[in-house]
Amino acid sequence: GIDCGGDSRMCCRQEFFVDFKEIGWEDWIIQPDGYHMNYCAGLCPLHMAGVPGLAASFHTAVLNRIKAASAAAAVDSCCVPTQRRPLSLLYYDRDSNIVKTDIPDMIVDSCGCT
Amino acid sequence: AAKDAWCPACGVAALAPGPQRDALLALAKQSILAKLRLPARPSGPQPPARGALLTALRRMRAQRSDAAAPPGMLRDGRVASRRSSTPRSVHLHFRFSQEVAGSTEILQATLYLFWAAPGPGAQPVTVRLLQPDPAGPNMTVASETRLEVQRPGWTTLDVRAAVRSLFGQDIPRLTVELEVPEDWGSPLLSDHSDSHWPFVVTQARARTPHRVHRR
Repeated sequence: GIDCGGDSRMCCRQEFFVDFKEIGWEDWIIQPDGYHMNYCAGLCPLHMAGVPGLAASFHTAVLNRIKAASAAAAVDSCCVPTQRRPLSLLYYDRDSNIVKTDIPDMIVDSCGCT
Repeated sequence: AAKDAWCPACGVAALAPGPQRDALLALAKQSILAKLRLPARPSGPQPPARGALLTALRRMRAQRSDAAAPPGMLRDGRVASRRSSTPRSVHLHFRFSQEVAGSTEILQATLYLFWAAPGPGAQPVTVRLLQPDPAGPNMTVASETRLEVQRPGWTTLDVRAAVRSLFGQDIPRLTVELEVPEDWGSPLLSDHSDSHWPFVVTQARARTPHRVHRR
């Protein structure tokens, strides 16, 4: 996958940091101070459908040209996470017990077109 | 645009930066609470109750004033009361409840002594188990053990034979004499709580099949 930057409008991963202090959660979340949530944004034209990100091989590029030429139903695909990581949290629960837990799929590592 | 709206992740990118940031932060909060199965964010740790805090501070202050006392200064305890003894030795008396006295078989008996901070190097301590002299009012030495105390901590001594011989007496009482070097003062910990006072653990088998285990 590729990271968004410059004027790319194609499907890419947008960096986004959630600072727990900024949302007023630093009193019950002990560690970490925040986390890189990130999200996916950008266009997924037909010929990009079904490939993970845009760092495609030569083979994929040729395949895409064929798809584009086929002008099938002009329905775009969607830019979604293709790789995610868990978020490890150390926090106080409702009874003020200290709990350590790993929440799956909270950090977006890369994006691609469905 | 409407066409993008059907992608769950596409709608957010189309927002203006301000509302987009708010929407993303709301999304982050919602997904964390949902995955932690919390209906709302916890209120965070409650400070300890004022009473508990005052008790803890009072106990700390008491310990600190104890620590200020000269090392080795003994305070009267419940388990082993001190008798008048020569400056070099301390007598400890251990009484056994009638329940244990009634039982016939002593399986094991161990004396636990907690040494305060001895002086530099090893300190020789003589532990004598005394028993009443049948012929008169004095005490005779049933056994004598010499220990080398290297560092503070618990020392154990097997006193099974001495405790077994007690149960011929009408009031089973074990007397222990500790003899320490002149300049060491008293060997036992000057601890205001009973947790470091000497004690004897005895395991006895009563007539009935159940066991009696007393400290």
